[in-house]
Amino acid sequence: PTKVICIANQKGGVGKTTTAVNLSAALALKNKKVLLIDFDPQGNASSGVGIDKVKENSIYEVLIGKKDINECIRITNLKNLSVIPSNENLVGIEIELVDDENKYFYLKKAIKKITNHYDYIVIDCGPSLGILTLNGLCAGDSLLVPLQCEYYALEGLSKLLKTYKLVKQYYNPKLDLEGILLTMYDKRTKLSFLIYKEVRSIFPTKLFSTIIPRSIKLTEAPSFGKPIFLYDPKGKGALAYLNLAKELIRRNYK
Amino acid sequence: PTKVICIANQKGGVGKTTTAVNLSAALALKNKKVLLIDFDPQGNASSGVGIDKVKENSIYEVLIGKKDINECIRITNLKNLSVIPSNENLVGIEIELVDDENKYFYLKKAIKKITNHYDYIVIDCGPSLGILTLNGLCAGDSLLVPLQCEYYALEGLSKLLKTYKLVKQYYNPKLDLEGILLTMYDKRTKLSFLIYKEVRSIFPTKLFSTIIPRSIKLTEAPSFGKPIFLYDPKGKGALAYLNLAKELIRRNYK
Ligand SMILES: Nc1ncnc2c1ncn2[C@@H]1O[C@H](COP(=O)(O)OP(=O)(O)OP(=O)(O)O)[C@@H](O)[C@H]1O
Ligand SMILES: Nc1ncnc2c1ncn2[C@@H]1O[C@H](COP(=O)(O)OP(=O)(O)OP(=O)(O)O)[C@@H](O)[C@H]1O
Ligand SMILES: [Mg+2]
Ligand SMILES: [Mg+2]
Repeated sequence: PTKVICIANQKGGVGKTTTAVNLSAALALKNKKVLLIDFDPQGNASSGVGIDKVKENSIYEVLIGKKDINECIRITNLKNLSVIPSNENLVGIEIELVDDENKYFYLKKAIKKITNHYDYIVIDCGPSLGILTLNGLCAGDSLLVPLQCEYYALEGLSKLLKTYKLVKQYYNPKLDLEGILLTMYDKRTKLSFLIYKEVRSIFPTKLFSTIIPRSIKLTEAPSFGKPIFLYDPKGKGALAYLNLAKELIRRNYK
Repeated sequence: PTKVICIANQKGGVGKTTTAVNLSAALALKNKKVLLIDFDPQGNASSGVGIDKVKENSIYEVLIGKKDINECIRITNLKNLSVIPSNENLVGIEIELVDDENKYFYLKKAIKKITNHYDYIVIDCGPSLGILTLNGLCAGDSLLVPLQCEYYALEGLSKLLKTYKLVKQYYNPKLDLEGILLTMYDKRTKLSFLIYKEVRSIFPTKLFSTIIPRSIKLTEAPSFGKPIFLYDPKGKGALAYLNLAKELIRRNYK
């Protein structure tokens, strides 16, 4: 069966898109069939895999029933990795659905048709806990939380986990916490280590043992529209995301 | 008269809060009376100046008319710098005001009473272009755009400037573009230089000549609740924000 992983954190710039793109790519390299859904109106995950902004066949048109989901799935520069791009219209969902009682289940409904075609579906959410992210949490089997090793990022963790518990209790009982992933870990500063210690003490079983180091190559790869494996395959960023994919696959086959 | 500067960019993690806190502090050091308004429900700007999460006297209670604005102004660890903290309730504004025809002018109305008490009012917005940020743009005399020197951040700039033009045209004709501030500039990567060149060619007159370098001390200072000037006053982060304040004061006295 397909595993749907929602990548979310309302704090901005913590590495959600970088994780969505490179974890999806790493799983594809491990011969898993992967679909990446860009669920952020900014469209960063789409350009991170080399897909330019689309006008019509995006996840927005799928949600509102204007296009069939299969018309919006694009292949990427990596075998086994497909993507459904987003576009700016997606931001309108937050207003358009505000009075709809099924507002949190549009994405879940949209992907029902295709779930058994993939091993993994990865959903990249924007920096918010609004209707879009809640759709991601209601469609997901699990939540993966990228956590930047910096102070402001730590502040928002408890609110995110409260929202996770509410969604699990009232909307999506099967939603698990896949784990907390430390990102942009910088060995030059004690702060990264202090944050690692703090999170490990609060969530001993939920912290991924893989830690993503700060790496300039990870910031450069998106400007070429490539996952890290096509830009700097032997570097520390690629190695870390490969280890993350292995850890994820291992955890799911327990 | 007071100058109200709105700091906004829907891309997450580009340095909005770091700029709001440290620019406000630098202006305060230059003997300007400054009020920092934390307009992000995450509350990072509040903790960046050492104010813990407040339950009642936040900008939210001011907006809904439950508290008088003077009851919510707090002094900080820096002379001449006061702050109005935010709290989690602020996120509710996006839903509560959705049908209100004056929804974009609540902040403007709230700060009218106090504008002549300060030289500068600085508004820190969250990573969105929703009702909260639009309130910030409608209350502001100018928009300051922090732009991280990385690829994904560049993608969102045109959308932000489109929103700025719409607000100026339909809601707040006095809104100027204060400028684009390059943040987290890393001389080790060519990408930073390429982004600098690109932005300079498109907005030659709007790019601040001050550039904020990537600096570990800037990430560490918030964990002590201090602006950079109380944590690492001689470092490159403090110097850059001091130069920014000087450039801003110079520009405003032309
Ligand atoms: N491990 C890393 N090392 C260095 N830079 C990184 C790393 N991970 C991400 N980045 C860079 O940091 C910036 C923020 O990352 P990214 O855009 O993935 O975060 P995000 O959480 O998706 O942001 P948003 O909240 O806007 O959606 C990007 O420019 C990205 O290239
Ligand atoms: N010049 C800099 N050098 C190094 N780190 C920085 C710099 N500016 C900001 N940071 C760090 O980068 C992270 C993101 O910055 P910040 O939180 O100010 O961005 P933001 O735009 O306010 O984020 P959000 O979109 O969540 O509101 C923070 O951990 C901050 O400490
Ligand atoms: Mg993102
Ligand atoms: Mg912020």
